[in-house]
Parts: sequence; structure tokens; C-alpha cells
Amino acid sequence: MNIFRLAGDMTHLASVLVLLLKIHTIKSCAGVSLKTQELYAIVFATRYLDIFTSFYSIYNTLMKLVFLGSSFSIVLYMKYHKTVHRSYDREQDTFRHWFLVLPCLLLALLIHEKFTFLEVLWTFSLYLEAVAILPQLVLLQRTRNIDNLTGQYVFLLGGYRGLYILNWIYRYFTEPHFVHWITWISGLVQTLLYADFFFYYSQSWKNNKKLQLPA
Amino acid sequence: SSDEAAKDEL
Repeated sequence: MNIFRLAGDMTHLASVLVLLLKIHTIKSCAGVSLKTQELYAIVFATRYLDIFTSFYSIYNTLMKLVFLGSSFSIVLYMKYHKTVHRSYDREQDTFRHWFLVLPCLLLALLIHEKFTFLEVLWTFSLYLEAVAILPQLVLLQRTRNIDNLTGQYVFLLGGYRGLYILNWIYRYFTEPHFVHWITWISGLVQTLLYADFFFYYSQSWKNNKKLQLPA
Repeated sequence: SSDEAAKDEL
């Protein structure tokens, strides 16, 4: 475990906590895409099936349980909690997220390291995670008033991806045979999707103005 | 092995 990965994991954890804080404490999910949250729940459910087959560390298992638990509880909150559900921007959150799931599944069936059930699902989760933020980015673009917590949530998620790239560069130079093209390319695609958001986020921060994405 | 190394990540 290097400092970049630990920082990346902590940033990821912070993003989830920010979102839970907004939903649990303020009882609002305004500006949060349920489509993206559903995709993350699928991502973690398919990637972390190895909880049952392999053990890496207590840290690894605990974090997996945290991300599984938080992603499913966010989805349940948004769908079934009366007050939270009322604040959901249903009319704006119209991205056809199932159109992302099928191509990712097909791609995982075609491009993978090993053709086994767990390996294909693991690869599918990598491809799906890369594009899972898209419904959220579209919703942000449509939302007139992006509140601070929603902006911070997306900023932290993007930061987590950026730190993972630094982690891979570090591991490539320090660990022999650390080459993982599928992980790297999907991770790079995922990080690039945030580039636009990062630009406007830094602008709003610099000018001390409310974050607003151009249509 | 090398593919195990990627799966120790989250």
C-alpha cells in the first residue's frame, strides 16, 4: 500500500461520506443522480464478489463492505425514503443508464484477462465504473443551482480516480511485473471524464462563485 | 501472480 493509493481510498471514502451526510442529515438528494448511484451499486456488487473467494487484508475486506453497504443504502434512500425521494430531480435525471450496462458487459465478454465467471464480472465492473459518472455529470449540467455538497462529492470522486493513476505509476516502477492494461485504460478514461468538471470547479473556486456548468 | 496484484485494490 503506497501513499497515493491510501490517499485515493480515503478520498473515495470522503466522497461517500459527503453524499451520505447530505442524504442522511439534510434529507435531500437534490442534484444527485440515482442512475449513477445504481450503476455504482452494480459496480461494487460485481467487483467485490471475491470477498467470498480471496482474502487480501482486513483493510481490503472492510473497505469493500463499506463501499457495498454505502452504495446500496444510498440507492434505497433515494428510492424509498419519503423525504429524500421527494427531493430527487426525477425529470432531469433521464440518462438511459441501461444503455451503458449492456455495452460494458459485451466488452467484458470480448476483452478480459481470463475467461472465467468472476474474471469477466470483475472486468465488467471496471468498464462500468469508468462510465458510471456520466448520468451524474449530465444532471449537474442541467441543474441550475449545484449545492456545495454535490459539487464536493463529484470533486472528491474525481480526485480519487486521479490518485489511483499516481498509485499505478508508483506501483509500475516499484513492483516487478505490475502491468494491467485493462485496469489502466478504463481508469484513464474514467479520470478524463472529470476533466471538464474539474476545470469549471476550479474556476468557481478561484472566482469564489457558485459552481455552474455550461449547457 | 501479476493479476492478483491488481485485485488487492478497491
